[in-house]
Amino acid sequence: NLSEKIQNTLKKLRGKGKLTEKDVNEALREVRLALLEADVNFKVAKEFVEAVRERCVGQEVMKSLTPGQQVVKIVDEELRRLMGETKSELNISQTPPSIIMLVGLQGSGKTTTAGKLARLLKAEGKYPLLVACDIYRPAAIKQLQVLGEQIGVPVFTMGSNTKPEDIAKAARDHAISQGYNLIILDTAGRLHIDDEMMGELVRIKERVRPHETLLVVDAMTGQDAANLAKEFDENTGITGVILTKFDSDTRGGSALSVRAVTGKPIKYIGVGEKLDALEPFHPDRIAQRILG
Amino acid sequence: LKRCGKIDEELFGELEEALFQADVGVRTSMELVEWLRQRVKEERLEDPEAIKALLKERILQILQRGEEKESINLQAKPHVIIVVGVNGVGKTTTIGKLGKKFVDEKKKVLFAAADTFRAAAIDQLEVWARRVGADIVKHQEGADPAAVTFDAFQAARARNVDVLIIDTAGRLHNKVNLMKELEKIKRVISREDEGAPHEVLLILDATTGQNAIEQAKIFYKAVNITGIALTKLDGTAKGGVVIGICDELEIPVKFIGIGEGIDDLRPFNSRDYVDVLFG
Ligand SMILES: Nc1nc2c(ncn2[C@@H]2O[C@H](COP(=O)(O)OP(=O)(O)OP(=O)(O)O)[C@@H](O)[C@H]2O)c(=O)[nH]1
Ligand SMILES: Nc1nc2c(ncn2[C@@H]2O[C@H](COP(=O)(O)OP(=O)(O)OP(=O)(O)O)[C@@H](O)[C@H]2O)c(=O)[nH]1
Ligand SMILES: [Mg+2]
Ligand SMILES: [Mg+2]
Repeated sequence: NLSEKIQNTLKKLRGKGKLTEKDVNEALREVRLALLEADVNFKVAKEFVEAVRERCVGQEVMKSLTPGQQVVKIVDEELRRLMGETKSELNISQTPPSIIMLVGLQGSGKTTTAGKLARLLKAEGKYPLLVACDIYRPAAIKQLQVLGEQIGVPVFTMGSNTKPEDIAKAARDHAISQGYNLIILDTAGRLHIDDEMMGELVRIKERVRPHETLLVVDAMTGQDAANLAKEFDENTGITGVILTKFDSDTRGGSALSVRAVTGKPIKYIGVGEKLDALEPFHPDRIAQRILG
Repeated sequence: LKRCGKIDEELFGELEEALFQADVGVRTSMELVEWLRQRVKEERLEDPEAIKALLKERILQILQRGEEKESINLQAKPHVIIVVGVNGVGKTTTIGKLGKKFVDEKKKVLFAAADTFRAAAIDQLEVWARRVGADIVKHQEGADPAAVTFDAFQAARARNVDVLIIDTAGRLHNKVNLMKELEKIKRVISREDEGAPHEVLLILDATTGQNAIEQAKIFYKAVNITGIALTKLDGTAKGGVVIGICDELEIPVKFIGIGEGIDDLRPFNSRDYVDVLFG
């Protein structure tokens, strides 16, 4: 694992006497490669290593009797600093209904996550309404309805011939008149480079002003995680991230990439296909997973 | 200035960076660049364009490795294709697109709705069946996928179907019981026809990182993958993981998905792919 690699690299070099900057660079190269192997985005890994390097050329490391351990400690601290604290509270509005919008690439797990969130919030005493804003994917509305039925949460739909922004607005009116205090909008998967579809998200946002816009990202995503997160954030403005399929054996470097380029908190992780498989995100656990 | 060795090192660095950013992975990228370094030294290459072209040729070689095993043998009737992969990669959509391709070739196509787990999975495949003009065999949600598979095969025989495509539920390769279920589905088919399945197609999402290699290895071990379809290449991801997969397992990439529409499937062209990789 990375901790061991760093320690071994610097242990070998210490035999030569005083530690030089070149020696530190050698260890940092190990860090960069380990991050890349864990699917952290190339540019993100580079910037992270630069931040670590700045701290490594100080007294802390250069004068230490165990520079390897010092470097590991710094990498660990910088990872934790980057990932932030556990911040899984959703921004619930004072004036209901609170509106949560889920966005992301095709197949990332939005519809399933919508179901999971509805179930969680219902258990917390809220009255959620699921809203079917994916009018494109075959049987998308039916999928949300089946999930809603499983957890006893109603699904608002206007079929697939009404624009998603109009469905969202009608859902909000319906929620107000029927006493739902929370709305979860499930949107269609889309590419961050599809201007028309990205424009649709902006229109939905303008119609109903969601309190939370959560980017749903597949934890197994590689280099592209940084690109897509940046685009969604710049285009739509996200307030948080949910990483799905964390029950896979992926290293999860996408978590670092998404956090680094958007600065937004990762609020939950999906850890299974069933609707109870949603957990608050623990930043220190991802640091563990990436460091190996 | 072009004879200076330092120019080469900078070039190697740039090429390696391009590979990293395309999800080629650390190990495969470094192996490729090391191979290139050797060849450049041996052949005393100096022109950056020639060096880059050499790397492209090497990657092409790797991608074409599995292709010799290729033989579109639609002799068996029904020709059975099982479509597998982790959750959300595009299995069901790819089956729809494949169905269209075969229907256009005047083949009789039957879909088997063997994803009996996920909400509205059967409904989703039914829409595709209608769209392309394929038949469909389905049970109710929660039924045994092996039973659906068995029924579909019998129906394919009875109805004189040319191509039977089996849609399976998304499953993570690290879930042992789900992989066992997949092995059972395959066994059902091979019990009915020992030459079948004629194709076990692994669907990989181009946005997936190094985990794709693990997916390919485990699925290959479980059900002997004969081909890969790389989807969502219409996005910004390059799907570079296939290079390491081809290198290690020699499984050919047969198709690419370039969109959500019925016609958004192309046969894999390794030369085009390599050009885009460095594009
Ligand atoms: N193992 C696992 N599977 C998940 C998780 N979240 C979602 N899935 C599965 O991923 C697949 C895709 O989920 P969907 O909810 O349909 O994804 P989506 O983002 O709504 O897809 P589109 O609407 O087509 O963009 C399904 O098979 C889900 O069961 C998770 O946390 N773990
Ligand atoms: N842009 C793009 N989207 C695609 C492509 N292939 C599939 N999709 C989309 O990806 C999403 C998931 O597709 P599915 O066919 O449901 O994936 P799946 O593997 O069957 O999912 P599960 O059965 O839930 O595991 C859908 O929104 C599809 O439209 C592609 O080549 N390009
Ligand atoms: Mg969906
Ligand atoms: Mg499917």
